Amino acid sequence: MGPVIAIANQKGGVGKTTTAINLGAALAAADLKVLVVDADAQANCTSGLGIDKTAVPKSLYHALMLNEPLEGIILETALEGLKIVPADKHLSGAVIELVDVPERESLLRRRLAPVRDRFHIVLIDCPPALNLLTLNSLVAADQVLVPMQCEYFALEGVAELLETIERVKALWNPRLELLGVLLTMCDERTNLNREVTEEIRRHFRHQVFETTIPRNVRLAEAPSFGQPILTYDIKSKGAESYLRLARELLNHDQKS
Amino acid sequence: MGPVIAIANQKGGVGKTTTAINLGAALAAADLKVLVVDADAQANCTSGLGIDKTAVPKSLYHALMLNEPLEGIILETALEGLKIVPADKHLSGAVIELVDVPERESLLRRRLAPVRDRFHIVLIDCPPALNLLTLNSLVAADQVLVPMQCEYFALEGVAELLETIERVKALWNPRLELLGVLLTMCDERTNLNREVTEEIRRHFRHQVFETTIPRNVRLAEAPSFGQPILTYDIKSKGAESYLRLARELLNHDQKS
Ligand SMILES: Nc1ncnc2c1ncn2[C@@H]1O[C@H](COP(=O)(O)OP(=O)(O)OP(=O)(O)O)[C@@H](O)[C@H]1O
Ligand SMILES: Nc1ncnc2c1ncn2[C@@H]1O[C@H](COP(=O)(O)OP(=O)(O)OP(=O)(O)O)[C@@H](O)[C@H]1O
Ligand SMILES: [Mg+2]
Ligand SMILES: [Mg+2]
Repeated sequence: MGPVIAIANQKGGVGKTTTAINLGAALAAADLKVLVVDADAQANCTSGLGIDKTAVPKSLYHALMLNEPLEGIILETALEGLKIVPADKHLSGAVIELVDVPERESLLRRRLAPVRDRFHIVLIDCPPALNLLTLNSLVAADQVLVPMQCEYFALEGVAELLETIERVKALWNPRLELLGVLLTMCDERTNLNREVTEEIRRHFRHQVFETTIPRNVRLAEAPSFGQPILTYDIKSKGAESYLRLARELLNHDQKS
Repeated sequence: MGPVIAIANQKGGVGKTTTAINLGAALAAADLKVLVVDADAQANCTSGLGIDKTAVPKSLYHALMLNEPLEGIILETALEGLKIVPADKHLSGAVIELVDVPERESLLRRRLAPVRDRFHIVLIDCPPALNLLTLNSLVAADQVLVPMQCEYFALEGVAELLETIERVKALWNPRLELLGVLLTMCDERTNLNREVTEEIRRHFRHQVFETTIPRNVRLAEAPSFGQPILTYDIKSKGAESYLRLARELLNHDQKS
């Protein structure tokens, strides 16, 4: 049974979805069976993998709020070996509806339990908030991957995210670990990038992935074709960096 | 009594905070009295204006949840004419605590009422979610300014945001109008930028600001010095574009 990895950071626009899609695709290209769970009502992960979010029969919403098994919700993607639990806009209601549900924080963990064994790895794309959907993802996860832009505001939110991870670990999920920080949209040419990167590496030391993701417009273009970067432009720097990240992930045991 | 403008988009990282800080500063530089309200628990707007978010005595949380008047919460910034209602991390609790409060959606409107007259304009920096804090901001606002990146995922979320604005208008705030869409982090050199910009202009026509904000690293550097771009680097393209935006805002009545 492979790990469940939550891709989380409450800071918006740091590359959570881009990482879920492209790390997922790179792992599937290495012949792993991968499940991506889209836990964001924006459903960017769903559409980035070529699925029409307005035509999805059932979504994560049905699993969390209507007790439907994931079995009947999981969809294929264009990539062999990569499946998805899609999101739809009903999910934005779940954040409030979940408030009154008993054991609301462990719904996703319970829904995942019957299907986990069929996959080598599960990636959960979280919304840009420390809300009940992110909480469900952290309780269901074994590890957390934190994408971070090399910019000032990115540094600000980390303390709160780490606090949340510690709280989840203490209250609901003792095995939860920080898998690592992934530096995204890096532009080596700017001083800001260098300064913030140094600060992040000083703070997190060996918990920062060696692989960094460069700013690469091909990564931003690929979702408009509903494709991961590997099928959209395999020769791009974006594709190269996510393949390297997949290799790094597979080669190390624990970063801790 | 000047307008209250909510700066909102549930898509993360599109430049909401950067716009609140720098449009606010540009309007204050034009001798207007400006109030910025930080409605995001990340408190990026608070720290981007040089205020230590961990040392804030009282925040928007105290106004919403503890009935404290804004009078005693508003802080000065380093800029003459620009004041702020700061955020702090307690605000992340408010999203859940507000669920059970009667008339929870109009708390901010009621707290703003006694102080609005002292300002020519109020800008509200919203979090990247359609949650109760964003709802409060939309109910309190006269107009909504929607920053959008010129990228594919940015297009995806617009329909939902417009639906939310219409719902707020129908249920709680009949005067709420879309002030305009602001294109941010524009990189004229890429095809993606041109294609998405055309699509946005086709869809929104005259409701897109003529001023666009270019990608400019000085805008990302300024917050690490706790300064708006005008005091950090007045000669930068970032400063120029926000001054132009302030002029455009002051010169037009309604975009509708
Ligand atoms: N390395 C990169 N280079 C260039 N563009 C990128 C890169 N990574 C992501 N993008 C683009 O930047 C934007 C933000 O990325 P993405 O949507 O993946 O972030 P997110 O953290 O999932 O956002 P949200 O907080 O809204 O969920 C998207 O338009 C995406 O296409
Ligand atoms: N025009 C620009 N050029 C370059 N960098 C920018 C520009 N506008 C914003 N940034 C940087 O991009 C990142 C995202 O911007 P910002 O934090 O303002 O977005 P936001 O919509 O407020 O994000 P969130 O959804 O997390 O609240 C920040 O690091 C900011 O400094
Ligand atoms: Mg996302
Ligand atoms: Mg912000």
